Amino acid sequence: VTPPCVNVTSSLIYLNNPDVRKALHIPTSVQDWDICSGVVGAQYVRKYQTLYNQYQTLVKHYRIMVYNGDIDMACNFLGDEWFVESLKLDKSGDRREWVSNKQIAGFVQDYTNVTLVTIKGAGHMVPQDKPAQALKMFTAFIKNTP
Amino acid sequence: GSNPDEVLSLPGLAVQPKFKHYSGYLKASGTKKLHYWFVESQFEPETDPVVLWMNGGPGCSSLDGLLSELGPFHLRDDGKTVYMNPYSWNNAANVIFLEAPAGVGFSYSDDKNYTTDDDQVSMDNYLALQDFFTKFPQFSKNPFFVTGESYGGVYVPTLSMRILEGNATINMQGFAVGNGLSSYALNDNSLMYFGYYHGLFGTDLWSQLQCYCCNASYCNFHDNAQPQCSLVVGEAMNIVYNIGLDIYNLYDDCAGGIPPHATVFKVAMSNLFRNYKIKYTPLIKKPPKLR
Repeated sequence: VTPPCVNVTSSLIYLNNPDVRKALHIPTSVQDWDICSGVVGAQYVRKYQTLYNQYQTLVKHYRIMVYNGDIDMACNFLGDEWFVESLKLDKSGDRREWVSNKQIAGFVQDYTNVTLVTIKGAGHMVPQDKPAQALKMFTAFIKNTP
Repeated sequence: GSNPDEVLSLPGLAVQPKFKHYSGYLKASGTKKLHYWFVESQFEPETDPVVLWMNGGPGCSSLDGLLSELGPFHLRDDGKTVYMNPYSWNNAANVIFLEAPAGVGFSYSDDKNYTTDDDQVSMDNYLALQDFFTKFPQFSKNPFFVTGESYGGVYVPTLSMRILEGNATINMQGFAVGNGLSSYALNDNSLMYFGYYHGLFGTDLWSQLQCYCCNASYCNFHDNAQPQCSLVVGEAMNIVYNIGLDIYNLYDDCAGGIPPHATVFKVAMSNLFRNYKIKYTPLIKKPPKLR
């Protein structure tokens, strides 16, 4: 059940080291750590085909950021862009580039209470692929700055 | 006072960090205990926001988020040496990494029943979050955000709904979703355009996709009743998924190379084109046995 093209060997070695488990207060009776659980995944019941209704409610109360590394194919940026557009929120300003380290880091579109961001050249795991850009984006979001 | 969950010495780290961090369990419903690893902010933990992070799957561990993505502790290839990530999100916030649902990573349930669903998971995460603020009441007034990626696209808004509708004292400000699953239909349909406009599909295949899956105004690749459509979508997915491209990062190398013959990656595939039974054809056929 390890996702394809992902190397988790170092995490497997580290987290299954008895000294590490002890430091993290994991009882010896608890199962070995693995990146994904086949047991959980196989029995999992999905109840929502779309999160449209949840977003329609939540956008009235909370600040939301939807971001996408733009070369991921598992959950690609275009699908999430279409999803945010389907909410039919008012746009504030034009779609624009955003910059990190004097380079265009991606593109951003603001809506009422929602910010839609792409991170150029990042895949599914954005903070792993573009760590500096991810931190800048995250910090701007929690501080509510552009 | 002292907290029994505090991690006093992390193996493999040459110098212990100046910020505090904690690892332990949070109570969910029934006999479920969810493992968390909480890293305080490196600068002003008393006032910085508290952020919950959840990886997806469903069924994958958020410790990957900590050790490979946004956490402060990253691992060398030897699996023994830990180094500090200068771009950790705890540069700006206190971050909780939660392993959920029970059965994932170090999370468990005494009754070993790991059947669950989206609603149960959101409730268990909500209960665990309340237990977190019982353990750490000093953070209950800090601004709070829910974040996650991938199937976190379901976990994050459903937990946010619990927080909105519940009566727990949480200073919820917002949520963020990275490369999240927000709609199966939009995710499937957009992927075909993504593949074509990144040059993965040739003109012949694209023409067939349009011919069998589209009408004059709309293409439905997601759950098209036409058998020819599902066949050509299967052909397209074979290219996206099964010929050695990294589905998570188109321009990166696939760790381990082209997947071996007949490898089935259940977790990754479970979120795409769930309405079809796609038969994947390996790029490299298994060689005949030599005598």
